[in-house]
Amino acid sequence: MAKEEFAIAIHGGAGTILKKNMTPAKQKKYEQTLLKAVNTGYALLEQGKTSQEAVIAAIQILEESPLFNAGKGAVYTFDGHHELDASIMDGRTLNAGAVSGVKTVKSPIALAEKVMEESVHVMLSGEGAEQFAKEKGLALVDNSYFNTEARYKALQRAKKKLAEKERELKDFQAAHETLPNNYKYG
Amino acid sequence: TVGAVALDKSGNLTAGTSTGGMTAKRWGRVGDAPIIGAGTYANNASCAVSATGHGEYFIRYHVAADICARMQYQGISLNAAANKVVNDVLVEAGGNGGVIAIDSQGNISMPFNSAGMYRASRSAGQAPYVAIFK
Repeated sequence: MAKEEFAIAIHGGAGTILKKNMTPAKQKKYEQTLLKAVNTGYALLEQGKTSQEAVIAAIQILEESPLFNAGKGAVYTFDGHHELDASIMDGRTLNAGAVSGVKTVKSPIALAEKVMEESVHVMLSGEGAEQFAKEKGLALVDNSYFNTEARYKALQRAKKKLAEKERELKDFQAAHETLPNNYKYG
Repeated sequence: TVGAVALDKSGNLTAGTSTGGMTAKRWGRVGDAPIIGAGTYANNASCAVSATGHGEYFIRYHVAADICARMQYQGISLNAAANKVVNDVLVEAGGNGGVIAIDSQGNISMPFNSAGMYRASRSAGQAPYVAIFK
């Protein structure tokens, strides 16, 4: 019998992850969360579940961790809030679902899946996406649910850099261009 | 940004991405994560991709769909297509970041041109692989 092929890969973001900032204890936390997410998805595949179920389950574990810039660990906007985006695509039907700029949806990937499966659209944004989430009974939270100390400090550092550069360059866009790459990453 | 790509026992591929966006973003700025073809793409005829990095570049170079298209139309391997886009095209353009990708044979490729990428993978019957740096 042909060997059953199934597999999963996950990521928690790329960027200027500097070894000097990564203590062994911190690195272990990241690796343990990645391991939990990939094994959760793998177990579903091994049980014969769909790749869609595996992708959603793995991403929701990372959305619920404050370590990664998604869901619970989302970064702050310039105004001190959180705006989240997500998307999903089915390779068999080429159907897809996506949401952008949502503020009160606990699991953005779950909403993207609803858009894919229960709407005639591919992408919903902002208040419309929130309305759709409410109608579909998804878990909604206050925007402050996504607050974390570490990300708030990152926002303060970014705004300080931006203010310095904006004074010098007299232009926000130009100042933003000068920010180190890690401020430009999703 | 976080993402996952998977191949199931029925041979179907799925890709998903979720993000909190960019620190200090203004004016409702949206990056590649929710843009199908840029940060997320899946096609059983080629591969499934989830991306992370400097969103504006991943949108302009439609990175996720480009990797799958190169496989489908040039007949090159997943690894060749993913590395060409991430380590040639994007580097040339000045776009930092990386992708995770899987094809319908279960091959996995996770190239990145930044200092690090949080990533993990697991294939049928094998132990999990977890890494952060090169």
